[in-house]
Amino acid sequence: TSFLRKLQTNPQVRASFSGGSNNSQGNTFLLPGATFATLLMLGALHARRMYDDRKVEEAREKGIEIEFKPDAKASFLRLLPLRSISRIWGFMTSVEYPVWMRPYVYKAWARAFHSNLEEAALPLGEYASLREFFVRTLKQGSRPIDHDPHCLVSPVDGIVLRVGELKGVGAKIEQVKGFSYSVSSLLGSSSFLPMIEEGDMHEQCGEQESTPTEKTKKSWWSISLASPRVRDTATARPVKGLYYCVIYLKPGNYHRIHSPVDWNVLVRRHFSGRLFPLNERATRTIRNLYVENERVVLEGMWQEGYLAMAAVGATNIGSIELVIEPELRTNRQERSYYIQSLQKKESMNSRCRFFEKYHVGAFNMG
Amino acid sequence: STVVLVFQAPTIKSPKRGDNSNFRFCIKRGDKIRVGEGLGRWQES
Repeated sequence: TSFLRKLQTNPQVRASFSGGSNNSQGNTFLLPGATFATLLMLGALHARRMYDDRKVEEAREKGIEIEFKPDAKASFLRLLPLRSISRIWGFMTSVEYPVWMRPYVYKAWARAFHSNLEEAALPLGEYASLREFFVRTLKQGSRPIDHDPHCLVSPVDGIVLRVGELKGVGAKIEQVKGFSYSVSSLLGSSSFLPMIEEGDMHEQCGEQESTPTEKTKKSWWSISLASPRVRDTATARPVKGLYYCVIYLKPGNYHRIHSPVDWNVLVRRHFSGRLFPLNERATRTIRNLYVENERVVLEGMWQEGYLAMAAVGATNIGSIELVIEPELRTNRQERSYYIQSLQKKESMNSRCRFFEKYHVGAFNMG
Repeated sequence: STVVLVFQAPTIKSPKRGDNSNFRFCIKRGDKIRVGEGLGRWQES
């Protein structure tokens, strides 16, 4: 007690213990200073992101297309264990809430991600967990269906990112201006995608065949630089009338996938992969986004020919469920590439009817 | 999450041009679309 009293009354002793009056002041402000600096840094990063997004939005309004530009954040994302993070998120969101708490949680979610709660088929209190709420069904009649027999309808709710016809060698889809990926790499190299070898195409079009010298040059380059897999896709072109459509689902959207037409699913492929975010920013900064991410591909035939639907998972939404194959589990600890022929498995009803009451599958948290 | 749809659309047999597709998208990039709404249409050949 006497020591503390001395310390309080004698400024010299106090200074000798604290290492001088300046240091004492420094220690007092050390923690708030660090907190302030961190907050300032986070604020600056957020402001910069908002500024960038606004610039992108302004450019889009002017009709200027944003080009592919990888950044440090994209490289940093490659280091994160996004699959494990998604599994933890899936586990956390499958925890059941007390009934009184459910409406508050789901309303907060809906406010954050602009979901329309009036469309939900059940009262909010009946969804036991956020995971269950995320794949909620809709009230009857909330999605009018276009029954025109000469129309292909959307299988999901979302924003159209790309549409077009597959043309040219390699059949590529543009991820963003300046970067494209081949459809074969998305659907699988052994997909049934109707392609014509370039030689056959020339014969079909009645074009003159290349001279022997040109042929030799082509084979030299292809042998030297290309792997057999690349060579296969590089020499083939899609048949006439092959189209694609890329639809992005925001977190607040209805997350069930329906059948766009009446079709027979022949093969299901599961590609175990990364779980990068799939938002607009990610599409213009991360290379091969759709080809690298976890996905399930359904391939089959409809009355007009080939049809494939690829459901690509994203961060925290890597659990893709299929009604025609309930045992399928995605984003598991072990990575795998797995093909399942749905034709051979008699227990499966591989025929997906156009927009019937039952959906084909769903994206879920996890 | 994202869905990529790849499909073969109806074609018309044209003696002059060979096979010709008459499928047209009724949506464009940036459009919001909902389940059951038309993506594209074609005319009966």
